[in-house]
Amino acid sequence: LPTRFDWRDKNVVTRVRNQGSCGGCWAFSVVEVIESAYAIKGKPLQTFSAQEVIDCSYKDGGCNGGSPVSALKWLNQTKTRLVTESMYPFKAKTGMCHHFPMSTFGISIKGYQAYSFRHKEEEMMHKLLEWGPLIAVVDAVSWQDYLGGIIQHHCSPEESNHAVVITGYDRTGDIPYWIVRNSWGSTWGIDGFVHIKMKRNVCGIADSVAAGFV
Amino acid sequence: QFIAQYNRSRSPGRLGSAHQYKAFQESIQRQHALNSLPSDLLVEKGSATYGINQFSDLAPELFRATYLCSKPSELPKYKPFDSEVKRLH
Repeated sequence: LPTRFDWRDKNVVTRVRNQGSCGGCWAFSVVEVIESAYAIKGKPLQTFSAQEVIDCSYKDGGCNGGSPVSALKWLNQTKTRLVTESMYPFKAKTGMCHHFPMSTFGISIKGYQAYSFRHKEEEMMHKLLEWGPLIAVVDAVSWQDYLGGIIQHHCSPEESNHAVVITGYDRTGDIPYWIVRNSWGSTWGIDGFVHIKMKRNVCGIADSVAAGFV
Repeated sequence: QFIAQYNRSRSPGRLGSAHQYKAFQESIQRQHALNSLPSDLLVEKGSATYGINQFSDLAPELFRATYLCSKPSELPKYKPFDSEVKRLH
């Protein structure tokens, strides 16, 4: 494994988004890993519709919350095609599910994987390289006040409540850390990202991990 | 500065409501606590810093209700062998 790896360096990560006052982090995380998986396959990097997942993943609660694994299961079972963000823009509120004609461009997933990597963050690094950016559900209560640096304390592995995307890791310094993309806009944290210490399941980063394949 | 930087222009010169102002004051206290690690915890170089950002006028309960809306799933523990078998199938 390289000492540092970040999918952003391969130009397969779209811009940081802002979920606004909609509790749709779970949908953003799913759409963002699918965008990257599509780009890793050599296709053009483009933004797909988080609003479509918010409106249509019927077992989740739209802007009131949901589960990335539930959304991946729905995408895989129904083979729903994700359309582009421009076709189905983000409205920051739950709406009616729109359906598009088959002629409209969209992508469906071929499958997904979801595991707990607790005590196995080394394996998780391998999977980051093999599968692409990974969804993680973490405890982000203390992130309300986060400005920068590596989170090592002040969060719990037992109370996960927020879905994010791991795009890379860095082991070149004294403290190895995961590079984690959030959906609270680019003015939050480190240009929209947060760094979390590796190896001790800080914030529950390794407990609920998933990836989608196209 | 906060009102200008984060475009909270509801009431120029003041935070929009008493609730927001109270939440802002509590945020500053909370951030101070987060930045002050107990001496028994190793303060390592590069540790996170906490301070005023776009969420500083939100009460913690409102922040949680609005932004922390995902649930973890009960997932199987990753076992390299299982994954290999699935891939071979």
